[in-house]
Amino acid sequence: PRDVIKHPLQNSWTLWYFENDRAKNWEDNQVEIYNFDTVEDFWALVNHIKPASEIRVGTDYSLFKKGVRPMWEDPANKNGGRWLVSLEKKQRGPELNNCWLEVMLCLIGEAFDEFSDDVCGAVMNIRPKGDKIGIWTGDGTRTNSIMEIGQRIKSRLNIPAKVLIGYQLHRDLTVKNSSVIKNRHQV
Amino acid sequence: GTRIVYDRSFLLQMRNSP
Repeated sequence: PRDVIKHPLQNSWTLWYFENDRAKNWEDNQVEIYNFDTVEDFWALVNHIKPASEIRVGTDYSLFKKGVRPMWEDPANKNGGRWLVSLEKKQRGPELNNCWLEVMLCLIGEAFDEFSDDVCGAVMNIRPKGDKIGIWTGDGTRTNSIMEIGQRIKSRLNIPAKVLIGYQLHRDLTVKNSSVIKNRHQV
Repeated sequence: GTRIVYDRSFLLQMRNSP
């Protein structure tokens, strides 16, 4: 019967969890939690794990296409960058949970249409100074696609027009002493 | 090629279906 068949996603995805255990090296602290490729399995996961606002400060959730590790060193990320959405501390609660869920729905639902192929994944950082959600794309030179993705992120997250979000290249982040990260694009 | 797209209302509707 129709309802037994699960709804397939365009891509397979992996949810990762990062916790900074100083005894281990950074890459080993990224733990694969679960792979899924249907709507039903996505919800089974999300309904099962702690929501974003309840995981410890200093940890991350990341959702990436299967085979892409949630780090700029991965070949799929190396030449790309991220749209960065910064939240205030007081938003760590339902607002953060809704924002992260909406980003995940954009990813698994291919909300960027043909530009979805440029999307690698998204990272959610829980940090003392304020939480951040980054939506990662794989090629920092594809301006048209990057801007389209940025526009849709703003509308899906109901970010007011006057509030700008910036797109940063990963390689700009690796410049050690740079305090101010250059936004290559804004929308 | 074709792309499997789900809009948010459909996905949210699926959240609690058995």
